[in-house]
Amino acid sequence: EAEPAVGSVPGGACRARRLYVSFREVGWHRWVIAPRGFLANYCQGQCALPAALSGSGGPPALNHAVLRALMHAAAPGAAGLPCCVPARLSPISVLFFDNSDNVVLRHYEDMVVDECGCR
Amino acid sequence: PASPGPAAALLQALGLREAPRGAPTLRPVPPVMWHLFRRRDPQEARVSPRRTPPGAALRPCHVEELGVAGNIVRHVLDRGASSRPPQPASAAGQCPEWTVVFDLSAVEAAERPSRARLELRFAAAGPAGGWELSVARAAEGAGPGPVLLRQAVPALGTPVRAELLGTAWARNASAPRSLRLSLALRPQVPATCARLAEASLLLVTLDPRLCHPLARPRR
Repeated sequence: EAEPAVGSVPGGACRARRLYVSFREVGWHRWVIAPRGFLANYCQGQCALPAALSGSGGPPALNHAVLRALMHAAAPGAAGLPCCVPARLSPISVLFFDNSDNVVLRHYEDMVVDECGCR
Repeated sequence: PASPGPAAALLQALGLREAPRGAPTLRPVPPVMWHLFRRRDPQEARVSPRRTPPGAALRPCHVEELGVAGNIVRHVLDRGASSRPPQPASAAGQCPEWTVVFDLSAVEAAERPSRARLELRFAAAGPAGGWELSVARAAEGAGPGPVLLRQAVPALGTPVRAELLGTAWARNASAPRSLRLSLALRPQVPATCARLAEASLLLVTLDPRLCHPLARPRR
């Protein structure tokens, strides 16, 4: 289930939004033992100023994304706005049966969006 | 096997050779695998933080419980169980030997084994007095090779565990397609022979393509 995006243009500033991935919906539930699904989340939102200024928890920092947002404010046709993308991700582990009937625990990096940022 | 294209790439990303058939029928999930999963699953840990002390960020590509580097843990059942006679014939006075076979074809050549733990469960606790387990490699259709591992076994009531890496399995060797072992359990004092109920292998590997090379154990 995903948090509804507001209208066509993603509403609000760039941030992580809730997205629950159910393995049943992707058809993996017959061989994945656990988890049944997981909170993957996703990034969406505006990267115009001042949202582009908000660093990950620290003080606002001047960086490429801020300059692009500034350029966009000064001359909208010059370059698009920066993108709202994952800034911090975390892993999950999946317990499943492989085709040799082994029970496998496998670690997958970068599966959960914890934080988003403008890049 | 998946047709080339996005499906094959997805399966490869999952570490699977072909699309999984689905849950096998009579294969319960071993408690050790549940335990390792619950310790590893960050979202499970978020749900029940008591399992993971605060701030104890789990190191990626490390299996804390087993104290080794690794991002894949497999519980492999002995293939030889079904073909093993109920109690193999044994020379007079000798306890029987068993051949166990572990199918490791699912392990990719790039994976580096960091732990290979043999686990044996016996049908009955057997008399006190202690036993000696010996492990040898067994080639297909040939007798057992030289004994590679001998281990004292005080009792048979709990699972008997033996570390194979570095003895029956060379430490830097990648996984064979199948591992055949010849096992013998000799009582220290004349006693009835034990009966092997289940043999399994807990194999931890590290895929260097997804993890940093095998980190040297800290001093």
